[in-house]
Amino acid sequence: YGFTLPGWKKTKLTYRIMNYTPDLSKEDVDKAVEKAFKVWSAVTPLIFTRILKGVADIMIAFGTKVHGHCPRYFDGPLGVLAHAFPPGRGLGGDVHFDEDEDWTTGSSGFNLFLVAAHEFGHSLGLSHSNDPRALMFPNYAYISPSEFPLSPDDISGIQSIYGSSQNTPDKRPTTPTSPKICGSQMSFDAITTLRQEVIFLKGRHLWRVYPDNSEAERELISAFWPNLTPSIEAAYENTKDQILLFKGNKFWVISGYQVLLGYPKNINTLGFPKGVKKVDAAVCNKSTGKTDFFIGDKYWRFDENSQSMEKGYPRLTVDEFPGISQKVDAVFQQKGLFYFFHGSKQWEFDPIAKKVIREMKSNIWFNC
Amino acid sequence: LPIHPEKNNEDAKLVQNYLNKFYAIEPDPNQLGWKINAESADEKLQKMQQFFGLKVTGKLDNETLEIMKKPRCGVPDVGL
Repeated sequence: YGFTLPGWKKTKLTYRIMNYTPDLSKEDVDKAVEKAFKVWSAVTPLIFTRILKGVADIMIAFGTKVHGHCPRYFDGPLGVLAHAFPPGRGLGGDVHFDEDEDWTTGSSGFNLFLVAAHEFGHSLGLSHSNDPRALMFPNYAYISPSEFPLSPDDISGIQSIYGSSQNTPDKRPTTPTSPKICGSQMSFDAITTLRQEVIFLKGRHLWRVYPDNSEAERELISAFWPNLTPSIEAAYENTKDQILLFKGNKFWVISGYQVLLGYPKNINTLGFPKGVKKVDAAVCNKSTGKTDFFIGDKYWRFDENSQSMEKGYPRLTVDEFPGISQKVDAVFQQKGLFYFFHGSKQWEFDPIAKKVIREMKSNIWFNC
Repeated sequence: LPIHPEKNNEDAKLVQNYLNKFYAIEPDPNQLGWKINAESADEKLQKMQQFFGLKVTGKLDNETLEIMKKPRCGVPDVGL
């Protein structure tokens, strides 16, 4: 992390929303901004109060290209999304969002809450962090709203300026920041076997399950693989005692918990055409040595022996796996059977009989 | 910048713009005097590659260019 001292000399700060974006309702903007301030007040003694007129410490506005007296300009869609100024008078603390972006409350476009939380970090005196898991990393990365967006690096940074919230009751979310594994809506980003274990990945966390005794250990992904970004999208164990992890158009190969040198590589080195931008799920059938990559409603087949994509793909998933008609979030093989996951459900599939045997909740593998 | 001639000038402009925006020492907007940043493009490029954990060569490569094209915050990566 980095910071520009001296920060604000007071802990009670005011903010004012000067205008709104047509992309969202006013309520959504108000809520996103309030929630973004709560991220920082949860880990510091800072208290944020909204005012509706007059000059606030943190003035928030949407603008395009050259906007007001701001010395920095926006650049149209994409590129620069927003900026903010460190604590101080005049422009100090102010936050500007580029109205030429597509502001959303979800994972499409740019999530206003996440960008606002980042910019408020600057308004409080933080500069950019070079830790890719940090909220204060310069590049935009979507994080599931159920996750608390601050990484340990962010928290250390802001507390080096304002101290922790020890003199006020700790306002960090009481619920653990990892998703509730036994929640009825629990879904997963990716799942892979690893020798005797099954590893479930979601956001920043992973759970290692030993199916025979359904014990589960939760860990931070960064505890295993410090340089990996959160929210892995697909994972599988190949025939060489390695696992491959996928995010966007990149993949990593891991052998014995070590990320192999030279990774990440682009997925088109596996034989995907340029148009393929990401993989939803993947599983290697240990009996055939073939790996199926699931993307949307189709799948590609990769031969682990020849290390090449087979001809004649992609094909419709439902043709080879009758009953698996929705997008595959995650899939793994256990004792010869495939387990396909979508949302909070999973389907046990017999690849020989080519039929779904049963449908279950996604988290039956945990001792819920 | 040591950019290969075949690199279209759009990338060249993007790189120049990126380095000037995020790796030039930005003066404090509330002060009158604006310091001109004399660092060369190679030095700025090396700083950017170091910040993002890339191979620090001062030469433009695909990985560096890819990072520069990602949507990001407009605050410079080097101190005010």
